[in-house]
Amino acid sequence: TDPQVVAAARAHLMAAAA
Amino acid sequence: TDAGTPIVASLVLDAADTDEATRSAAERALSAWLAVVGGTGASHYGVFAEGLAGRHLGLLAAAHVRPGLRRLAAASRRALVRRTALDTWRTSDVGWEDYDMIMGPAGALLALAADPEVMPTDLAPLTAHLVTLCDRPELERFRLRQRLDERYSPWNQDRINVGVAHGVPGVALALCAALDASGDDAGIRAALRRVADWLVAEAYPDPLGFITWPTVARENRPPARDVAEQPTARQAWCYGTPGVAWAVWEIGRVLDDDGLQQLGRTAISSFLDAGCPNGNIALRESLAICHGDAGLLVLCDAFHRHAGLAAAGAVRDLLYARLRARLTELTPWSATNYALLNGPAGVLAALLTRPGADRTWLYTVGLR
Repeated sequence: TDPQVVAAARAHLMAAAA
Repeated sequence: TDAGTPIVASLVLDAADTDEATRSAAERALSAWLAVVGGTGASHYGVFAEGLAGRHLGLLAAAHVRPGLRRLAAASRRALVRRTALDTWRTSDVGWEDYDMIMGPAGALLALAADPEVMPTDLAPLTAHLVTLCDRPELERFRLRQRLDERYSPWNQDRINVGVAHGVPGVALALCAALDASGDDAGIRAALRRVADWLVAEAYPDPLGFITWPTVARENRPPARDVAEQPTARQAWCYGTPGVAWAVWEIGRVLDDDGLQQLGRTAISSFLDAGCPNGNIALRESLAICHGDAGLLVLCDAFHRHAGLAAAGAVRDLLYARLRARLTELTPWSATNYALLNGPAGVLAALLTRPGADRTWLYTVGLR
């Protein structure tokens, strides 16, 4: 998996979880 | 509360090489989504926002990576099947909620067709309704007669929409998915034949040199006037080529009609050759599935994967690189938007759907 895409996904999921 | 969050979460959790910090964020986002969905009622049948179809597809994605959620997905399935068996929709003087993918029965049918646990008979009430809507040669039943909110797409009033999201091609994609899920059905085939003939008649050459479709049925008006009436000459997932080209190719596949499949291929190929001109759209919109690059990416991927179109695979790779270069634009957007169709979740889902990824979520947008 593309690490930069995964990092953006992590940021998005953290925002969705907040 | 659409399926954006569970789909992105399930795609990262499904990948074997995802790091622990990302897994933890995905688990927490999934729990937050489940808490919101459990606490609010659904407002319509479709895939968009608080729709039942979007929620069911989100639950299917979540249960794929968290098997403990299978019982909840089963309850959602039973509720959706029971509700569609009891409900009725208008077959004349219709509004979006009577047929479309975004708010109506086409969305519910896509969600149930994507679910391997659904029985073919469970699809029958939805397919019967959509087949009835297609029973006139000019598809007159799809003419929008319910009053539309003047802030949104007022040019649809008393017209027949030719888009994937709100129009006849989206209904056709749902019927194609139902035919795949349920085996042969003469009624669905006849409906798709009428839709196909209508879409062939609506196709026209854009002045920029590609084959496309209008946003609403032309009805003997020249397409140039049709475009001038509307905010943009949009070519995207939602309208024109590539979205409608995909619907035409899919109808050709299920009807085993080489001519239709060739029209779909010619449309997308001519659009790619013209450099994918998609009208004037705002910067964030240019990223998303509905009007932007993420939608074009998943469509190019579908044309490459299912239609064997090499040129579409090459453009898909260019779009991947272009979206990847704009990832920093997603982070501030993610603070306020969790939508699949118009938001950053759809961009991430498109980028995470590399070879080997679970593709079930693509039913949410009429793809596979």
